[in-house]
Amino acid sequence: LLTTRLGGVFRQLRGRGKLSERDVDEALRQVRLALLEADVNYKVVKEFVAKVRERAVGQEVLSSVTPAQKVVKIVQDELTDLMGRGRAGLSFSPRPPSVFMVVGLHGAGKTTAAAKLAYYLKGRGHHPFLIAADLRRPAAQDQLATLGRQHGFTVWAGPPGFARPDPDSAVAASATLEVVRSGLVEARRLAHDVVIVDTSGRLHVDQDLMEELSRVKGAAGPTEVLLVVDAMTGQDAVNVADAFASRVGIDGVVLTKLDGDARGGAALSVRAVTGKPVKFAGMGEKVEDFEPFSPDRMATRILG
Amino acid sequence: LTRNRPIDASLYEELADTLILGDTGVAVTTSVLDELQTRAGLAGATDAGALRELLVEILSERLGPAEELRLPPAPAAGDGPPGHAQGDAPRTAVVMVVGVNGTGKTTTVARLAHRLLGEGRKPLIVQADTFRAAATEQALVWAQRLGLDLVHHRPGSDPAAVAFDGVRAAVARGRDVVLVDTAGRLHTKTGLVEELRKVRRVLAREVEGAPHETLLVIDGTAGLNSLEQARVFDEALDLTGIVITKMDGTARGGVVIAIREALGVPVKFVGVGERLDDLVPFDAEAYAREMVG
Ligand SMILES: Nc1nc2c(ncn2[C@@H]2O[C@H](COP(=O)(O)OP(=O)(O)OP(=O)(O)O)[C@@H](O)[C@H]2O)c(=O)[nH]1
Ligand SMILES: Nc1nc2c(ncn2[C@@H]2O[C@H](COP(=O)(O)OP(=O)(O)OP(=O)(O)O)[C@@H](O)[C@H]2O)c(=O)[nH]1
Ligand SMILES: [Mg+2]
Ligand SMILES: [Mg+2]
Repeated sequence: LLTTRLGGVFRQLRGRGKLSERDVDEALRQVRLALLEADVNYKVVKEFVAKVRERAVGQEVLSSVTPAQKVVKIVQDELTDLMGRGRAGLSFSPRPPSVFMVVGLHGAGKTTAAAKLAYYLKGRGHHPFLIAADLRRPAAQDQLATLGRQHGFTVWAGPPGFARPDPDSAVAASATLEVVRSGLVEARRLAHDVVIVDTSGRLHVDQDLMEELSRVKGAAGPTEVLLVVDAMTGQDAVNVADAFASRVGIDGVVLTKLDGDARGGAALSVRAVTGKPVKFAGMGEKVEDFEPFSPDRMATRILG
Repeated sequence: LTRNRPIDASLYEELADTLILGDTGVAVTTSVLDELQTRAGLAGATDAGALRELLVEILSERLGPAEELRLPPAPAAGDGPPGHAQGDAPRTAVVMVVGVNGTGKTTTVARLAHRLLGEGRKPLIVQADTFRAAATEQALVWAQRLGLDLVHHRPGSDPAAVAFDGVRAAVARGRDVVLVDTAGRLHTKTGLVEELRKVRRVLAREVEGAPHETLLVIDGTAGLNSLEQARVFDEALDLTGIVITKMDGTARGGVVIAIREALGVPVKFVGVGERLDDLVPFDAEAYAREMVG
């Protein structure tokens, strides 16, 4: 617990009389350790601790009888500021359908998030239509179709008679665009007000696939692009978030597998690097395990 | 120019940055750099080049000697069906693949099957993920690409029953290695970890010494939580190896050092892509060089 650690540090320091800036630096070392152990990116930690230090070396802390509590409060404040106060909701298009596209690394939880988002929005009176635009991963379309059947959503895997090309073939990319375009035509024809597009996992350093994603975005015309990030992602989170944000453009983040015990420092890193809010939290394997993200609960979790 | 740079505090800071950014963790980074400082002094290292070499050496040592899959010998052709046996007698080899959600288990099982085929073995894939949507469809695509058949049950069935059927089928069909793919599960879900223990018990009853390999598949992009995953899965199942996937990205997976040091579990394979041949044996020195840069 950060409070306990800082309490211990300050008790040792008080023994020497009035607190100094150097004493506060010792305490901040503990803050740095706590954040690194939570997988917050090293560079983000350095910047964050520098910000905290500016406030922590003021009289507010140095002359306090409870310096540990003061420092923890500053850290929590700064953390919640960085994570974003209050809940960031989805924005909807003034001209339906609103299109939401999920993107991200392999296995982050995109396909599941697409189904979860559909379930969540259906529960709020929307009529979601899913487009299974991952033509690469074995049985990805089957996976979304199965989830659609289990929970009563329409899942589009391509126009009638559409033959899935070999994922490594040159036509795979154009076939993906065809699935998206034909899916949008169908969604409009059936007057769905929400369309959710699932895309294949890809590495942020795969130039071809990142280029393809920009083209898929062009075809989908999304109201929001959601970067799906696994809560256990480590230091690499900044590289991934930066690449997706700058190459493709994102509007928000879905943080998945928060039902585990990963501290989730990646959430802080992604927010710091992209400025985009985490909008939803994946809290389990079932389609109902999805909720609006709570930044202050996350801040507490990261601090440990 | 960088090789000849003199050794100073800022150089050590840079190395610390590199290790931390590689998900090595603060504890291991501190320990490694302390050792580096001591050995650099003893070796009389005078420049950055020498220091980096020494660091590569230390990391390779900590990752331990290379370890391959340890499987019982395959029965010779025409020996009749393998099964219960003693000591080093030929019998069906059993490999169990486990890990948290989305790390690359199913793809790894396909890649292992591909590798074993190349070694002249006759693998049987046992698709024991009875939970995930379209798990069997996914496995069937891989089985088709490999030219292999596959054992599976309907969704919602007991994975231990699938494992049981899988081993029986292997014996009946003259297969010499069974690869058991299991559903992803967070290590924090005790009931689901217990389910794996039951699968393991069933395998152990069916073949002497099974599972001969229990591999934890971890995601190369994950941070220090992989250590906690390894701790729980090792405690429950006695792991024989780690497979670290998605190492074709920019993450370095440094947490494997902590896993080896804390639990003694070696990395056996590295996933470097999504194709059948994108699984390579772990090479500690090559890994250390990649990390140090
Ligand atoms: N426990 C838990 N598991 C999750 C959560 N979200 C997704 N998963 C699981 O994570 C695994 C991967 O999910 P997918 O939806 O297939 O991930 P993906 O990003 O679509 O993967 P690719 O398409 O291969 O890139 C599955 O086993 C999901 O059930 C979550 O919030 N909690
Ligand atoms: N780039 C890359 N992708 C990989 C690698 N290994 C697996 N993947 C991808 O990661 C995603 C998840 O792989 P799966 O094999 O379905 O993972 P899993 O552990 O079986 O997932 P669950 O059964 O849902 O827990 C797929 O998109 C794979 O193609 C790898 O080494 N490199
Ligand atoms: Mg998917
Ligand atoms: Mg799987």
